[in-house]
Amino acid sequence: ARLLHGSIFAKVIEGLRELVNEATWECSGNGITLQAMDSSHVALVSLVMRSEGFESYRCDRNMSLGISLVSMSKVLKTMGKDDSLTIRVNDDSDSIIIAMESQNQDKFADYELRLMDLDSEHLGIPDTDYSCAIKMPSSEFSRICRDMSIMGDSVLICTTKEGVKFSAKGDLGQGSIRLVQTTNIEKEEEAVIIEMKEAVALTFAVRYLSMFCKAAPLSPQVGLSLSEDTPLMCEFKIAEMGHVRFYLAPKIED
Amino acid sequence: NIQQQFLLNFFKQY
Repeated sequence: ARLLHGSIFAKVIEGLRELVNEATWECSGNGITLQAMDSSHVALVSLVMRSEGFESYRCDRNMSLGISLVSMSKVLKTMGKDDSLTIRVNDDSDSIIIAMESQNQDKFADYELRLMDLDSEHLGIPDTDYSCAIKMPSSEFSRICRDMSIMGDSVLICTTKEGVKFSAKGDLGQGSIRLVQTTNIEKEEEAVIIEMKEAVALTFAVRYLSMFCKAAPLSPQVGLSLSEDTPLMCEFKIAEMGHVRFYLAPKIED
Repeated sequence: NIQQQFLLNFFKQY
């Protein structure tokens, strides 16, 4: 699999590696997918990178590759920001080859990472018709998570037809941020757009929301989909090739 | 805990 902009892959790895340290990458003719739960089984991440999004891609037979995201992250940190990246696995090999090429083709780096033997449990992700779908700037969402984490470890997300309200409370007191739905949309990427079938109010652990925001560099927008008694879906699209979707169980007030 | 079970049930049921 070859990417002209290796930085896309680095952003994917940085977006995943705090939530899951290692994961099984499923490679087929259609592209690369990954599905993994965090260690406490409260969040799940689903990655899709379709073959047509790569500059070149070939997969002669389906492979499940156990990869340490922590190690992969370290190796990718050596990549130049404009480098192209090629990842290859030879048949019956126990390692993955990561090749980086500088833009002006004068520097070639090659790394080999040992593969891990992981038992990959595959869960079915049901198509859900959410009560509410919010689109907003990913930087704005990251900022809100950071600000709300000052006040508490849970964030209540309430949606109304006017907008969406994030609130947190704790020992210090409480705080809330309300975003009004954008009316005159000049730049889609900066708009707050809410499609609401019915209002929802759900509480989530801000620690996880902040971890999800590590994937924000992938896309200027983030999608938040909510329904009562349903895991939150937090989606960052990967331009022209797929997405990273995080799912988080709501805090259920015992 | 409840949340873990909740998440697993949501995806498992499918």
